Amino acid sequence: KNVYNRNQELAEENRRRFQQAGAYVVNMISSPGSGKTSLIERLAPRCVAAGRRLFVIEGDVETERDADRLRRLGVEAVQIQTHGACHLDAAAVARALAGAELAGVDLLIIENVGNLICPTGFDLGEQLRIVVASTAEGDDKPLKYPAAYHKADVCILNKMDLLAWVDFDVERFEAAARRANAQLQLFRTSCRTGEGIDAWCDWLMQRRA
Amino acid sequence: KNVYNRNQELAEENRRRFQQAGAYVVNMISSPGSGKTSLIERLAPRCVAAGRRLFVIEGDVETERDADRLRRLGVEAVQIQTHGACHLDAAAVARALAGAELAGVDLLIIENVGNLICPTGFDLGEQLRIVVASTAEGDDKPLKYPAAYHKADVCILNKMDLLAWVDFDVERFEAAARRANAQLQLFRTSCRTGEGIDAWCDWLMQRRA
Ligand SMILES: Nc1nc2c(ncn2[C@@H]2O[C@H](COP(=O)(O)OP(=O)(O)OP(=O)(O)O)[C@@H](O)[C@H]2O)c(=O)[nH]1
Ligand SMILES: Nc1nc2c(ncn2[C@@H]2O[C@H](COP(=O)(O)OP(=O)(O)OP(=O)(O)O)[C@@H](O)[C@H]2O)c(=O)[nH]1
Ligand SMILES: [Mg+2]
Ligand SMILES: [Mg+2]
Ligand SMILES: [Zn+2]
Ligand SMILES: [Zn+2]
Repeated sequence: KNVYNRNQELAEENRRRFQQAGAYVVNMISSPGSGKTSLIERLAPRCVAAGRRLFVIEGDVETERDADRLRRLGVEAVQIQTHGACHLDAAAVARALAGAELAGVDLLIIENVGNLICPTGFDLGEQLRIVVASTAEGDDKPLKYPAAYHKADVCILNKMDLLAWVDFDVERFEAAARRANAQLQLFRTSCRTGEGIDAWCDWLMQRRA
Repeated sequence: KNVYNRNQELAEENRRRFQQAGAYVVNMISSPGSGKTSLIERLAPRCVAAGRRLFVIEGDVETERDADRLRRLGVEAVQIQTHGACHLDAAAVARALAGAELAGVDLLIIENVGNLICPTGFDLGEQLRIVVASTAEGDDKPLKYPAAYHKADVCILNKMDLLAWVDFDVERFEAAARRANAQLQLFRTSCRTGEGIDAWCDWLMQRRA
């Protein structure tokens, strides 16, 4: 219990700092490989076009690969390597931002470690929590991993382009997601074809701190 | 450290019990939705044909859905619901088997909770550890989640039928998996087309306790 209380205090500190800087902060959670980094790659050019300054904190067990993918697109990105820990916590986020200048950042996205369970228990100071699912993973995940859906504000169903090749019932999935959380805002996307990307990006870029 | 030491003691107890019963025990680990249950669904009829008695312990955060899928095929299956914990441990496995009669079981498969990080740290008393990957998740996972590959004996690359529709380089993936663990035995499968299923099942059914 102490771990969570301590984390909550640090999350509130983060939230105050984000508010002062005027940054709208998002925590993205999914299974490994659902498409979190791919979605941010699609978002980045749209932020530039809309004049919204994007900053990304990447969380992974090992490597800088995800931050490198984004830096190649000109995105300001910081990589946290947990070297074993299965989730980000508020302290890790505060450390990663220790030297950063957040003033002028409009949108701060924290891509959490690929894990549908542990990250859901740790507030990072975000205003919005997005859970990303993929049509390749099966439509039963909202039932089997309910906390990820229950504690999210938005659910993106990604890889819609694979529907013809997998056993996945979109209506069944969305009904299960709504049962876990009736308030959930649902988007359907494909990072391959671009389906639904504009709708999600436009919605996200309209959020204000 | 105490948690791991305590778990190790219980894992050794499990292992003794498995040896006495003559059961060969496998711990299957993957991200959510890589295809663990689907692979067991493909294995089950082949065990019947080969006269090998299969017993499955399913581990999930919530629901009996995976055990129900297997019971529908006539497989003896026990479902553990962790109600939050992100991995199985040796104590959970011992509890699940408390009333079970293992004598006569040839092959005991423990399908772990869908999580590529935490389950790798907990020995359950198994003789073999299989990590399942999917072509839909990206070919960078052995680099980003190295412990899952380093601590495995076998790696199954599943969903080979999706290769034409995803960015996935099989050679790059397998080279990365071998870098994490040079001893790794690699299989390529598709639960949809049946590709590679006989080769994996035949290899597994030949193992002896
Ligand atoms: N077909 C298809 N593939 C996609 C789509 N989005 C992402 N991918 C692929 O899915 C794989 C994983 O994508 P990532 O963006 O790296 O996923 P991630 O959630 O960031 O992964 P982690 O950071 O390891 O948790 C890559 O091979 C992508 O090319 C999509 O909409 N359709
Ligand atoms: N195209 C394709 N889909 C597959 C294959 N194997 C499994 N699937 C699909 O992938 C989804 C997830 O499969 P499961 O077997 O439930 O995966 P799992 O690893 O047991 O999932 P969890 O128990 O939740 O961790 C389902 O929709 C399956 O139909 C395959 O080889 N090819
Ligand atoms: Mg990523
Ligand atoms: Mg399963
Ligand atoms: Zn964890
Ligand atoms: Zn864990």
